[in-house]
Amino acid sequence: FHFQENLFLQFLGLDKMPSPEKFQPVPSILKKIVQDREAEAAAGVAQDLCYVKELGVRGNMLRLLADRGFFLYSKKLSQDNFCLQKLLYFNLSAISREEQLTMARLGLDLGPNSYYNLGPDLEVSLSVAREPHVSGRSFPKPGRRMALQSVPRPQGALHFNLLDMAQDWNNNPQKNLGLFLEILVREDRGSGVHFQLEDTCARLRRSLHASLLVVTLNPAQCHLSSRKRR
Amino acid sequence: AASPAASPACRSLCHRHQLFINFRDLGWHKWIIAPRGFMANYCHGECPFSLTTSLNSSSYAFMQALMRAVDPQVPQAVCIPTKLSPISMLYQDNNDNVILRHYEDMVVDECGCG
Repeated sequence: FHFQENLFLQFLGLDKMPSPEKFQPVPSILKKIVQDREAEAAAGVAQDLCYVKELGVRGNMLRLLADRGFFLYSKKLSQDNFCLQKLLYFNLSAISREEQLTMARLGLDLGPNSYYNLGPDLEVSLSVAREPHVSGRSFPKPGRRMALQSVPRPQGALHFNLLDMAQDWNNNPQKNLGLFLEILVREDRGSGVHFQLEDTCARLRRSLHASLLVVTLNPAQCHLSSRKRR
Repeated sequence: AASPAASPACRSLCHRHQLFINFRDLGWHKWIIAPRGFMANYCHGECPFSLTTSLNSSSYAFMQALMRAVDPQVPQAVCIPTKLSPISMLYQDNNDNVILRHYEDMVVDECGCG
């Protein structure tokens, strides 16, 4: 059976059998797409597999890319209400030349929160990472700011449109240095809340989860469907 | 598990056989998130000339069967899928990326002679 298994893996575009230690969190939108398509197939409803109606974009392949970045620790974290800094990095090399990017959405999950355990409001800043000019230092620096968003708590996942940037990265992989994420707390550091803020930041570092949802369209695989529709 | 035919006489005629492959049996449940298995239905059975018109056949299957009656070298019409449906697969790759991919014409819904 081993031989056939390899063929199946190739069919899926995999080199070898994946062996994840644990499953990555799957966003509800992906689960919904799967469930909807299964229900439509079972009901015999004709489907356009090259249009993702739940996201409103053309595409026949969705990838939730895992963040390969790392946390940064600097002196700045102890001042100016800085909470955390992190380099976000997404490897787009799995996207083949034939595929056209139609959507790239960054998802930032700041972790669970509830009205019973309200944290301070946050400010999320997202910048393009640039290479450090100082030789011998490997830490990236924040470049052009892409987004600055105030985040009242509790808050679910935050989403940012990165299509233009992902297209640029995909065309020029050497430009992909990642994104620079900074999170600040918006409360004043009064004497009574200092410990609580540090606790909030430590909790954020533990629970922060970033992923990039990328939708691509392979015209060769979608040509037939569009002809069928016509 | 093959679906039972209506009667012994019909058992050998072209029809869809249901077959479900559970990914857990293959150990693939460790990286395939959804679905839990694959409906690997297949078509099997005879396509006799007398029944090519009733076995969900294409017009060409009838013509082929007719030609075969004249010239035995013409191959017999064969039992093939006549209606297929797609599947979506959600799995995790070697880089911890979650992939959702759609595959057209993956599940056999109906069979016929062609």
